[in-house]
Amino acid sequence: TLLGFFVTDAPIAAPALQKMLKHATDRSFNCISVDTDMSTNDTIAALANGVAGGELITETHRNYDAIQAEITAFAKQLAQLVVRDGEGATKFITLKIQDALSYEDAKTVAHSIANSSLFKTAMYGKDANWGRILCATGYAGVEVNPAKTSVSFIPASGPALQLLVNGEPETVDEARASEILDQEDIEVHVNLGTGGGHDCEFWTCDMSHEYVTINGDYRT
Amino acid sequence: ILDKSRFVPSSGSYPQGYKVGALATGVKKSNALDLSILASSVPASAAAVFTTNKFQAAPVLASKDILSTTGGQNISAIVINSGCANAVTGEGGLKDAYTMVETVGRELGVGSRSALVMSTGVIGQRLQIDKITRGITELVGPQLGSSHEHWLSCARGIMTTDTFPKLVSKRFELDGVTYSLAGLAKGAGMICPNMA
Repeated sequence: TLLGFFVTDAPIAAPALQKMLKHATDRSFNCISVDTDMSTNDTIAALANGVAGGELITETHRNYDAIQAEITAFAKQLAQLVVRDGEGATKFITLKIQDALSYEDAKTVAHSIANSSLFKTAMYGKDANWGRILCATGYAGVEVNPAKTSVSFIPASGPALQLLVNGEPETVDEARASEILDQEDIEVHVNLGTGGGHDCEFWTCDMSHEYVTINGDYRT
Repeated sequence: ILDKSRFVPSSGSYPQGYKVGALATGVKKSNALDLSILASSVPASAAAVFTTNKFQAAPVLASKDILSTTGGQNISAIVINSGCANAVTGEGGLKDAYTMVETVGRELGVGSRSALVMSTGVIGQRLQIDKITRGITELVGPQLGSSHEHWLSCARGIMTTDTFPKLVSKRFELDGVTYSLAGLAKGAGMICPNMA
């Protein structure tokens, strides 16, 4: 179950706070997956008590966007901590889906990859298995251009490792791939090549033996 | 499995007007912290997003109802228990969720529908509500505080299979006024949220 809250001493009107929270959640907590399962209890709440003073922030206030951006960045930070603590996780994976026809399409593809057991076990096994990424992209049910789709791994430093460019597999430098996949943080870019220009960021983790042990042992 | 202790902050900048804390009520067999409360010194604006799972737990239903009837105004607290999700517990479970809200309201001296409630843990078991209400009474008062340790303790009180408490805070400035933002979360498994 995901639970959380954030609180501020800024003065924010309740309708504005609700709108900010929805915006922030859609780009943070609703963009994470550890194990595909949605709880009966997931809740994120926010309180704003106004003790620090200043003008009341409403939906039309000039500072609305600024405070929404602060809250969204903050929510992403919290959401990413949840992924880092995924049961049995050894990898923190950032998926960047690019050039989808819409944000929703990009998110659907990210969701599909993040929830693929085969992708997650490949990441655990440090295998640059772009075939599993492509497979999960293809069955996501959104418009993609197979002849324009590209997949790459982005290391913390140095050039990207291109695995698939415009639908054609690249010759993979296995030593470089191992070096990248040996890191705790892995970034995967999937460009759908639709010309739509919409992107999405999504965070997930690998699936390890430990995940099975933890959940095989958990008792009701 | 990696050492995650580097993600636990050793200090923070916390917003004014909030006190937090946690204690062990005995609901968790290990006697670990299992009840957390956040209280605002003045009534606050509130908002929340909830699971879209069709089987919504009692605290989800209660908090939605409270936000709906108050319009998200005059909310003074959040109370969270861990170890038991109070999910799929029928009318009795819903009553327990409101009992938590009412007890917090009474102990803080605010309205009976001035708190939001959350639960996490095992599905399908009733809360040990007597332990929880006793815990609320004990926790509200001198045990709540605003230090970094209080915030960290509050984050620990909502953990289940989590390996570290998730707490972040920051300061930002708007129009020359410095504001603070603090937040905490829990979750390690059954994580693929779609909240609305």
